[in-house]
Amino acid sequence: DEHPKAAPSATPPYNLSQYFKQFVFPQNECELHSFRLSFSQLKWDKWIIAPHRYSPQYCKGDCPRVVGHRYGSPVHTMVQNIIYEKLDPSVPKPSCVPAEYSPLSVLTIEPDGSIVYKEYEDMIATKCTCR
Amino acid sequence: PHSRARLSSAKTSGFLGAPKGTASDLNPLLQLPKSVRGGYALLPPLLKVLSDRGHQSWASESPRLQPDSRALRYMKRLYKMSATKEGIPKANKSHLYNTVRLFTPCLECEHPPRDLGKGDVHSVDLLFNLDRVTALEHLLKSVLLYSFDTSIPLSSSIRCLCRLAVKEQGSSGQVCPSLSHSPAFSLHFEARKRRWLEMDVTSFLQPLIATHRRNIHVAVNFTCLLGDPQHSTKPVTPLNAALVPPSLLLYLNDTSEQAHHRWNSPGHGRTGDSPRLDPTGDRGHEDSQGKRASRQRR
Repeated sequence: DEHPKAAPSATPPYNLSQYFKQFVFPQNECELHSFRLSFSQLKWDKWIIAPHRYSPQYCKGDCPRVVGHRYGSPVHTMVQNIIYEKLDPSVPKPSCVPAEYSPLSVLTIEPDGSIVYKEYEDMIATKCTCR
Repeated sequence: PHSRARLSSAKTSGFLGAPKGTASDLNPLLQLPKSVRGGYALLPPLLKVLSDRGHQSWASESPRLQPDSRALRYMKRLYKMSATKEGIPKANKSHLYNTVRLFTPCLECEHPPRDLGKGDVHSVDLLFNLDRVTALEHLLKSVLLYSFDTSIPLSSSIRCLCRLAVKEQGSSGQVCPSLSHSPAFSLHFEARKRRWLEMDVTSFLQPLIATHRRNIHVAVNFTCLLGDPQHSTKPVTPLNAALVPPSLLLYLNDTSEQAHHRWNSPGHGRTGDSPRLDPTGDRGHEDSQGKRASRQRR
């Protein structure tokens, strides 16, 4: 720059970080968390023969304001966020919930002593979304 | 407000929580107001089992029939073939069942084995109670499962002939009527390879199970010979196997919403009706219609 202008006043550091903060994703953003339980903890291992351990997973975290691109959320989610922010805070913010699941195979002993192998749908959360 | 408060308490304790205190605390469903409890019937079968069993095992020690140890060993082996250690169903393209039920006979009468000189005739009357089969579970295959309970010379081949007859309850309420003749099933296998002997009786039991018969009473007449009479030079010796009364294995397709439907899952890459393969994953032959359909799809 041949014509040095007056040295711009150094923007105090805190403004810059403040300025960028609005673009940083929230620290505890909505995401899938692992949770493993064993049926012996629940004292159900007498009749749930398999599996011994079960990881249902769960979704937890804040939903960013502009959710469309990251979670496949419908436009309604952003509308609900705007209602919450600008019109009526009693309307809840969008929630972090499971969007997809996977099945689980269970081997159990029935009350009559028969044994059943069953595959249940939607027993393990595999993906989260904001709704 | 009252019922809602109670509902929320049910929600917090939940049937998964370890209950403490009186029976009413034990089973959260009992805390629900009467109007809501009706919804209990809507619970998916697994949750019903969990909440039922949770209630029974904590509130009242109802006697629990323990399954036969051999049957349990077989079902654990089936589980290992069908799911991973974490319980994820294996994406096995040709295994269509999402439910397998094993019933041990709750009643059998031993007929004194009549020695026909060509082999032991082993006959039993068996009563299977199928109350646990739901209306939404459709039969894909049924098998009588024998386990050999004796040491058989390993290199031998075994040839068995089995006759099955459905027994109606006698007018005099007689429980073990005499044996009448019926379609025969024959089997030939190598002892060393089999701890289990699966006899496919689907065609025989289909009509009974399709009509949701709760009790199936069959008379089974089983004749086994060691060695192959046509070829072996050795005298055919009757098989003194102590055949344990068989269990009944039902491969079912549970059409309820809570059950996992394989052919709809991405692993199958198939939509609509399930491919006509053998439900248990044996080498089935996709019929010409299936081939044509898959060619059209391609």
